[in-house]
Amino acid sequence: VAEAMGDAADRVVTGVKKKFNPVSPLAPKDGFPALPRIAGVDFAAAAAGVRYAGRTDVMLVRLAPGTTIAGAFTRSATRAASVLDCEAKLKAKAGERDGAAILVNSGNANAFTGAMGQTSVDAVASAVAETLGVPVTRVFTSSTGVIGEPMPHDRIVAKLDELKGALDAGGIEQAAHAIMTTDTFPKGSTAEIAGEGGRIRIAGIAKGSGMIAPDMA
Amino acid sequence: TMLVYIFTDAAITQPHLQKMLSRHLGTTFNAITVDSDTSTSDALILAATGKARAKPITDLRSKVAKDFEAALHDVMLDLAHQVVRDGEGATKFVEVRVKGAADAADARRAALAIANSPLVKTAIAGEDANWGRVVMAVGKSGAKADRDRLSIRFGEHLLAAKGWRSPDYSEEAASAYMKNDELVIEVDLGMGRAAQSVWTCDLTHRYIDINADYRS
Repeated sequence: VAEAMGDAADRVVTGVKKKFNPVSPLAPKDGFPALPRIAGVDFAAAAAGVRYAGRTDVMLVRLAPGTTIAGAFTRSATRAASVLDCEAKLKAKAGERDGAAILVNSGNANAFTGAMGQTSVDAVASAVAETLGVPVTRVFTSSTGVIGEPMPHDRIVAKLDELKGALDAGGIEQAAHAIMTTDTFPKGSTAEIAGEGGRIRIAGIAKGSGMIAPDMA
Repeated sequence: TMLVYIFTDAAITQPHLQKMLSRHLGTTFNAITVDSDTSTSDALILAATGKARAKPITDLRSKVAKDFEAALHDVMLDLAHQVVRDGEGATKFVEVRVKGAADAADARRAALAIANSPLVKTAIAGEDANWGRVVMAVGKSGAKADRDRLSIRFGEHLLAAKGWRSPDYSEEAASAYMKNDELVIEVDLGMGRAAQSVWTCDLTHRYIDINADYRS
C-alpha cells in the first residue's frame, strides 16, 4: 500500500477537526425517521480519520447470500474509480448467489488521483472481501469527500475488523451519519407494503447537500 | 456528491429490480438540482435480500409488483427531496412544475433551466417574485416556447400570461407568498401536453461561505 501511494501519503492531511454547519432550516422537523430492520442487512460505522478526526467516516454494510443488486451511477465523463468499479461489477453479475458488501468512506473521494484511484478501490474491496468472506466481485465501494488527494486506504483497511465486529441490523442510522460530508442532517426514508404471504419492507439512506445535479443511469 | 443506499427484504430478480430503479430515476434523483454541478462520484445501490416471508415478485404487472414499485418510488423521491432540503445554505424548498411542453425532453429542459438559474434562485433567496427571470430561463433553455403562449404562476398567483404581466397580478400578494419556506413555480408553455417537475432550493450567501471554506 505504501509503495503504491509513494510520497503522496505524506501529503494527506491528518488530524484536522471538521467544522460543522448548522442544521438546514428545511430539515425534516421530526428528525431521522425510525427505519425498520431489513432482514439480511447489517450495518456498521467507524471513525477511521480518513480526512477529519473525531467523526465516523466509514460505513460497512453486509448483505446476505442471494441478495440481488441494482444500481445507478453518474454519467460524468470524469467519474471516480469507485464508480467505474461498481459499474463493472454490476455488469459482470458475478457471484449473484453469494453474500455482498458495501463500503463507503466520507473523507476522501478518491477522484482525480490517477492510477492510484483503482489501486485504492482494489485494496479496500479486497480487504472487505477477505474480512467478510464474500467475493471481491460483490464488494461495492463509494468514496466522497476531498478530491485530488490520494486516498489513505490503509486507514480504512485497519478498521475492518472493528467494523465487522460492530455489524448490526439496527445500525442504519449510524450508517447514515457516517456517509455525511457537508450534510447537516442524516437522511432516511422507509415504506412497507403487503406482499403475498407477508410484509415487504424498504429502507433507504442518502447523503448529499452540494455538488448536486445528478445525471445518473 | 450524492450517495444513496436502499435496502429491501423483497425477493425479486436483478433484472426486475434494475428495471424498476431505472424507471424512476428521471422523476426522482435525476429531477433535483442544488447548484447545477454534477459530481464525479454519484452512486445509488438498491439491494434486495429476499428474506421477507412474502412470495417472490415475479410478474411486474402484478398488484404486489406495482405496489412495491410505487413504494420504491416514494422512498426515492423522499430521499431526493431531503438532499435538496440540505442544499448548502438553502432556506427555500422549490418545486418547478413545467406543463404544456411540446414533448418530455422540452419539459425537462425548461424545468431544469429554471431550477438551475442563479438569477431565479437568488430572486427566491431575496423573496422576490421575479417572473421575468423565469421568462429568461425558459427562453434560453432550448425548449420550444412562444412568449405569447407562456403563463407563469408562483403558487396560486398568476403573474404572467399571454406575453404580458397578468392584469390580476398583485405584487403584495406575490411578495407575501415568497416568504413561505416551500414554493411552487408553475410554467405552462402552451405548446403541447408534456410535463415535468423538478426540485431545487434558493441560492444564498451561505452557499458561498460553505464552499469557499471547503478546501480540496
